[in-house]
Amino acid sequence: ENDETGVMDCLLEALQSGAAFRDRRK
Amino acid sequence: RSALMYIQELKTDLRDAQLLTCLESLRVSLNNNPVSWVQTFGAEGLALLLAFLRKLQDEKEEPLYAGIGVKCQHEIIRCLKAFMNNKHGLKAMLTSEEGIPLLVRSINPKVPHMMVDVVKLLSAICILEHPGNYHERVLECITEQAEEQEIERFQPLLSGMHKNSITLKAGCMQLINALISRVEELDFRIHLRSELMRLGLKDLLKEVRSIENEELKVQLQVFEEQADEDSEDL
Repeated sequence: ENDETGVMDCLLEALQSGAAFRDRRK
Repeated sequence: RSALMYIQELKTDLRDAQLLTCLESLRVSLNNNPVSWVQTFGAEGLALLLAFLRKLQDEKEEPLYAGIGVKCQHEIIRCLKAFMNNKHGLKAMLTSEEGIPLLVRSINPKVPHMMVDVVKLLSAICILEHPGNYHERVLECITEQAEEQEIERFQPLLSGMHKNSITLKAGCMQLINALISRVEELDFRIHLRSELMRLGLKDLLKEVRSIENEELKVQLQVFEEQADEDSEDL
């Protein structure tokens, strides 16, 4: 059940760090 | 309290302080209970939250946006974030017809602390890898909302950038980056950037570059890097 939590936290972290955009480019 | 008890409570005609207390308690429950609890709250609970959000948005504007109605709206946004923090809740929100439009309707530069949370949630929705292309849905809702208000579609984001809150400036840039980066066509990415620049982002960027803030710097760097890469490709 724990695997299903924190989805939004992960997305927000990836956005804030810029990783969400860098991963996309690679 | 169980999820069903909250559903029952939200079905009553809650107002002002009572509603705020219920929402604060619900947010804690959504954050701290197992996924099964959120699942029980489910689509029915979500629909009740969204109905309250719409009702509060439709109510007459309060002076200085400091009243309890705005506090309730912000608490609903926080509840939605907690609800969407697992795949079941996220799916329920994305498949609900009103979810994204009502979030977009909550982009209000007159309430900067709430707007930060809203633009961040919308950014997260934009970057979801899904055939539903949620970034298109978000942009569509932003466009429709602006048409209704008879303003330029990115005006609220630019107004947010003008506010003193650095967190809001970073949040607005994050949503701009999320919207542009997910667009497949080079031409359309360039079009969106030039639309923003024409609206005033060009001058704003010069101002905000000097602000010493890591979160903002990351977003400015992403914006400029992606613009440079697209220029080269062009």
